[in-house]
Amino acid sequence: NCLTLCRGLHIHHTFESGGLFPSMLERHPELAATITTLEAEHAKIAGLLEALQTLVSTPSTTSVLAAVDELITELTQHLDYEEEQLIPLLD
Amino acid sequence: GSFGAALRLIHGAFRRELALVRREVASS
Repeated sequence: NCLTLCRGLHIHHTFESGGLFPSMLERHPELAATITTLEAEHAKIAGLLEALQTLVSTPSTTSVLAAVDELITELTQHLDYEEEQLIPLLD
Repeated sequence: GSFGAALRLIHGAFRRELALVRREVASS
């Protein structure tokens, strides 16, 4: 489940960075700073996902749990910010 | 309209899945 989630998140963020963000930026140039922040968060989350995928192959549950908690913190913050900034413009 | 709702749905699914993964890791 953990690896499936990592792959799913990676694909989702790749779609946003490659399709959604450029198209929104074209229609709403004022979003430039927001998109830059979201892209930086995508890069940070990609690093966390990579670290988690490496940890899953090691036997220590404690370190995996810490990595999952860190991912939850970062991702929750990222999703909240993205919804707050983009959804009013998509609706 | 529907695109915003779709994004929220996708995000909701990731939030739920991640909480599930956390429970699985914590109980393993």
